[in-house]
Amino acid sequence: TMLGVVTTDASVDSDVWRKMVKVAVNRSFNQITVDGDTSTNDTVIALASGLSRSSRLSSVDCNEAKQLQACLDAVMQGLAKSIAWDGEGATCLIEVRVTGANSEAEAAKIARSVASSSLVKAAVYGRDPNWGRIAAAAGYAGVSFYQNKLRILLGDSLLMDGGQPLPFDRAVAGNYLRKAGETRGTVIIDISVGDGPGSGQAWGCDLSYDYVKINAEYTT
Amino acid sequence: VTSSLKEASNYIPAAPIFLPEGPWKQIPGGVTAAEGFKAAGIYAGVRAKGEKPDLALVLCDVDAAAAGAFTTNVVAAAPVVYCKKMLDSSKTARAVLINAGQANAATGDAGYQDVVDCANTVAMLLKVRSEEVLIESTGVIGQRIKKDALLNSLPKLVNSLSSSTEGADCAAVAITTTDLVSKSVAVESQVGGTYIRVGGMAKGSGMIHPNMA
Repeated sequence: TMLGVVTTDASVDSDVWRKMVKVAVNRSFNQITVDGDTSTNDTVIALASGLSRSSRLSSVDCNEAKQLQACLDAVMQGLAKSIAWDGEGATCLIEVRVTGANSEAEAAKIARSVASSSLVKAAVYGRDPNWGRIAAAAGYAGVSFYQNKLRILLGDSLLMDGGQPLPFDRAVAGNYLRKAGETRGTVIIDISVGDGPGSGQAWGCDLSYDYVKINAEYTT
Repeated sequence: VTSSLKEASNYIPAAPIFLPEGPWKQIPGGVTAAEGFKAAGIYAGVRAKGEKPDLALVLCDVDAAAAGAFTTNVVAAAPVVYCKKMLDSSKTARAVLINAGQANAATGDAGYQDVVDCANTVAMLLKVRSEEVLIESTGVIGQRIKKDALLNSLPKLVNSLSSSTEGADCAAVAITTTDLVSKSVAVESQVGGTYIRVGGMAKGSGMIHPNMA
């Protein structure tokens, strides 16, 4: 289960605040995954006191609302990434960034598909730069894109471009994964699926033996 | 509060926070960083094992514009059903009570009544309307909350409320379950030339694939 409470002293109309919170949740908590199980209790409550003496926001389209939205996104993303980093049994955070999709929603869907793939997560734990599993998880996300536009980077290692697998230094890519695991660091997977304006991110963690151990012992 | 924080930090450390870059500055405080908010976290004897803090409260001094996002799992826990109902009828809220230990999910009508009883007692102690008290629960699915222990601890919890960073940190620890770290962050930035603050806390480690609406 994930729970969250977010507070601000910005002054904002209730209807506007609800729209902003929905957008921020979709860009943060709804883009994390640890084990693919959706809880019965997931909740985020967001409260705005209005005590900062800022002018009251009554529209989501004004510049001030965009500034507050950016702050809200940042706080929720910071918290969401900490949850993924702290995933049961995890040794590292996985950040999947997708660009070139037709929309933010499509990019986000592809990113989450890759972040939630058990095979990708297990490969990261095995320190295996397995571009095939990343490509496959992008492909079954339910978003149409041209396979010959697929580009995959693991850290600084370009593994696939124009839909073609590339020769790469396996030791360098493997060490990148190993170092992230040893330092509880972050593995970054960059994926491009075309030339569209849509970009999105998702966050997950690697899948270790400990995940099974923890949940075999935590009874319902 | 200070002794509570020492106690709380003995259980789990704070998480590294991966804030995106932007025109904001990270500041201490979590949920209490913004003007008008107090928080507390104490051990209430709700958990099945151990004595890590397990009950948290966040209070706003004024009626706050309130928004919620909730699991779309059809089998929604009693506090989820309760909060959705409250936010359907009210645009504002004053307090959020959170327990760790039992999820109060799949507990039927009795579990829902537990939520109502908790909200009513918090409202009475805080002298606010019951509809303005929201509830979150986390822990083992299928178990009702240990209501007697929870209700008996509420006066101490209310008396522990503080606008300090320590209050926010205690609350962030008290909502954790299998988490290895507590999650709390706050930022300050300008909106239309005025400084505003946004802060938050979260918990989560397993059963994580949110799809909230």
